Amino acid sequence: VEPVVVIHGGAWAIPEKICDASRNGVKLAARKAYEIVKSGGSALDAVEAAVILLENEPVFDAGKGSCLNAAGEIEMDASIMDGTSLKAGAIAAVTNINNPISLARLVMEKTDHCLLVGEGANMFAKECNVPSVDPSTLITEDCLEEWKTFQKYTSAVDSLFNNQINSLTIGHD
Amino acid sequence: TVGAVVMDCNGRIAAATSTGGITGKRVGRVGDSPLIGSGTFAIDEIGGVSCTGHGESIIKICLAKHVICLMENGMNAQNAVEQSLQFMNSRVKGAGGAICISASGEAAFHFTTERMAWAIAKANVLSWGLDPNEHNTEMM
Repeated sequence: VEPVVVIHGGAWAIPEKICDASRNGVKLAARKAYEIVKSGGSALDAVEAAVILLENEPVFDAGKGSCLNAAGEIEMDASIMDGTSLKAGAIAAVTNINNPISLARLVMEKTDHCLLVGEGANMFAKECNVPSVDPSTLITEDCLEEWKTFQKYTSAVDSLFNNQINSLTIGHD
Repeated sequence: TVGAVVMDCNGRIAAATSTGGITGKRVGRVGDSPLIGSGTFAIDEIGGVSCTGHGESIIKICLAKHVICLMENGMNAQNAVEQSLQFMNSRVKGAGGAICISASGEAAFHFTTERMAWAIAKANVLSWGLDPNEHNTEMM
């Protein structure tokens, strides 16, 4: 069968200044995955390798370059699914690893579960000897700036209407 | 959010999605990316999908599985992705994007947001784009 790879780097109002880096990132990820399947590798290995490359590229909102939540912290989510066995693995709200997609694959391959979240996901990462990193290494200057702007905006709006802003879901993940 | 869908030489399909969330989101808020059937789905007999965009909207319509169901009923991958995103827009006013590979090896993508970075590698040709209607190609 002719192998096929499709990659996305996120759907949103991507700012002009990161357009070229975004194009280059998805091209590199597609090349990486295609090399793997062309040389006989599995679709699972290829999707994991492609997403790891994108998680390591700070211009994308995943892994390094993740957004900061209301508390100024990083919470990352990921999922992976094998179309043959229908096995799936996912993690949510993990805070201190470089590649959430690899932890999601460990959930798929080393547990009977489909999803581990929060502290449990972080404990599972430790159990699997996934190296933990200082969350500050995952935060980029741009994300910090965006968060500060968000803070300023919400406090301004908050004081203006004097009401608690429950959840300002600005747009997209 | 980032994602990948791949069909290997054995016709096996896998899908993966990863996200760092939304700036200023409530602590503990989880979007579609880790939810099988919403952010990610793969089944060899039909296809694989990875989604991105407004997480709560994608969850409400189970976007990834929605695409798969349309394909299961005979729709090709491109139409399935486009119609699913149009449904999400009309039904829950959400915008987003999705990539898809069908069991026959058709590669598809669509987005209803301003932009989406995408790339396709197939038959030694690399295609990519980001703006609406942008489509670049080069030999691998």
